[in-house]
Amino acid sequence: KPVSMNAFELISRSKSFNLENLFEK
Amino acid sequence: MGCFSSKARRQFPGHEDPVSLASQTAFTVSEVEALFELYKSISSSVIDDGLINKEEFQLAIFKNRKKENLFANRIFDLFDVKRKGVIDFSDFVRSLNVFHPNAQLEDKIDFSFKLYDLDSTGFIERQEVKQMLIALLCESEMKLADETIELILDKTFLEADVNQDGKIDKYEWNNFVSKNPSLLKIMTLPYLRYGTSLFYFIYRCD
Repeated sequence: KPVSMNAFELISRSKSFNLENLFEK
Repeated sequence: MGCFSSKARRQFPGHEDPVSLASQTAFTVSEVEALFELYKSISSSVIDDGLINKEEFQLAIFKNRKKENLFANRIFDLFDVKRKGVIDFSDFVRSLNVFHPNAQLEDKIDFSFKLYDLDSTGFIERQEVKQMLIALLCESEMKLADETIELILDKTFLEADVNQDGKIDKYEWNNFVSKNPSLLKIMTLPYLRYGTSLFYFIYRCD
């Protein structure tokens, strides 16, 4: 549930923060 | 070092000797060479000028160059160490170094602080966190009422902003991530661990 998390937990789950895509062709 | 001839240096501005880069980072020389292969592929995806521009960076992350994204923009700006509007090879290696499993925890904390400090004032302000939350909601097509967002921000700043001045300083951030280590998970890329798929990019030097 979003409200039970702090804002940074929510943000850090964003797919856009995932740099792993850089390594995938 | 046939792979890194003077010709390669001319074609790739900001190119630094892999031995030198390896000595300053957690990467081995072979890993720096592998990163060079990855770098070459990203930097030639839109304009083949040996540098990574924002469009190429977005394309590498989202496979879609048109998608404007707050997070990708911020990460690009932090990778653009020399503030030239492009990422050269040494910027690329030094920035990815922070995401190495063996990189210093301090560097990871520092980078994550800068990531959230959107306007680089030295503080993470409530407005910046709200901006990122809204961007996240747009991206995930999740809908939350403004009051709910404010509640999340209240809770977050109650925990993180110890002196309650409405902004999170570096010291408060250090304490906050120590209590919430999962926040640093995004700061480590398993791909950079020795012996993983990073090595698919290794250039075969004849």
